[in-house]
Amino acid sequence: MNIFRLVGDLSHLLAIFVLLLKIWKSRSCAGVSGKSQILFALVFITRYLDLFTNFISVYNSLMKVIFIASTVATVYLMYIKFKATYDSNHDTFRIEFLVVPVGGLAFLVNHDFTPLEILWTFSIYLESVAILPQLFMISKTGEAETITSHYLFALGSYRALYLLNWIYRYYFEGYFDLIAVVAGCVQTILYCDFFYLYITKVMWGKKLSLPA
Amino acid sequence: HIADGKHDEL
Repeated sequence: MNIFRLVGDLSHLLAIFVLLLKIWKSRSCAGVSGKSQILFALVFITRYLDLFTNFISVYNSLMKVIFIASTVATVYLMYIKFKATYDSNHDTFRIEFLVVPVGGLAFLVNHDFTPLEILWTFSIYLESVAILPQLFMISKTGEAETITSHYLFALGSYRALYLLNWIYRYYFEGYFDLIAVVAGCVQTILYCDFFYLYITKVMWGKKLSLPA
Repeated sequence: HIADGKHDEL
């Protein structure tokens, strides 16, 4: 474990709870893409199937349980409890256009042709594009609530920190996982224009609005 | 790739 990965995991945890609290407190999921949340739930479920078979540490197992539970809870709040506030008219990204190609790629490019490893690879590839429905929804509505932009900033920062973690581990531990690094770069690049808007607008107290 | 097929990251 290194500081980049620890801060990255905490940033990821913060993002998930910022969103969960926003929906719970405001009793509304306006401006939030339910499709992205479904994809994140799929990412965690397919990635953490080794929860019971591969014990790494208490921290690792605890975080896996928290990530799965909180993301499933978010999907539950959006599609069941506060369904009336779900903005399905703007959350129209065709996620099958993400899941199918990512599933095919996971079969073709992976470290090990075993069920668990293919599912892990699918999860890594899917996570890199899972935010697209959310970014697409913001581009359609033209703006995002400030709390939603904080969520996105924490979520985007987590994988950027993981890139630093992989540089650290490469030099100090000789650890290198090409699949995770490439997917992590794609994932972080997708946030770039949001990061620009966030730093130039939200940090100065303005609302995040996309140029029409 | 991680030793003995285990992924130690979240």
